[in-house]
Amino acid sequence: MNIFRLAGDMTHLMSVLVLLLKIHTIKSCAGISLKTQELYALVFATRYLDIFTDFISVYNTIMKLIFLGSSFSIVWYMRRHKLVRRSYDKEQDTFRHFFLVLPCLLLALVMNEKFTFKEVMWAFSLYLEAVAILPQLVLLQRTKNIDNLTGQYVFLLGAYRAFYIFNWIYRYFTEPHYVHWITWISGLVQTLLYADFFYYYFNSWKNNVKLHLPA
Amino acid sequence: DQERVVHDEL
Repeated sequence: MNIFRLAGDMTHLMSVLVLLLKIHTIKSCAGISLKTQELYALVFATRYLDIFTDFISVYNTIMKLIFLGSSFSIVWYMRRHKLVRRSYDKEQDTFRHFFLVLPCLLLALVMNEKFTFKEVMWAFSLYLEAVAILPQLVLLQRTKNIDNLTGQYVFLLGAYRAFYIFNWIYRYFTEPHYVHWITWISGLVQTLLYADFFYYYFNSWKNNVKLHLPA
Repeated sequence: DQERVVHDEL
């Protein structure tokens, strides 16, 4: 465990928990894509299949449980909570899961570290995580509006991406045989998509400021 | 061992 990895895990954890706590507190999920949240729940469910079979550390197991619990809680709130689900932009959040899930599954069947159920699911979870933000991006482009909730969530996710890349670079130079092409390439794609998301975020933020200026 | 693939990252 290095400082970049820890910082990456903590910002990732905070992104999910901040989102969950805010939805719980303000009883609103306006601007948040349920499609993206469902994809993230699927990402964690398929990646952590090893939770009871491979013990890595107490830290690892607890983090996995928190990610699983919080991501499924967010989906539950957005689908089932009677106040929260009213604030959901259903008409705007039309991205089909299928278009992301199917190519990722096919890619995982072809590109994996080992052709076993767990390894294919693990590769699938990495590919899916890389593109799971797309429905959120589409929703953001449509509504052209980004509030504090979405802003903080995106900022924390972006920080998580950046720290993980530093972690891989650090591990590559400090650990022998640390080469993980699948993780790195899908992680890089994911980070590039976040850079795109950040671009829209700052544009929207800038436009909102402009709108408040006197004509 | 070489056969088992262990993923220690989250």
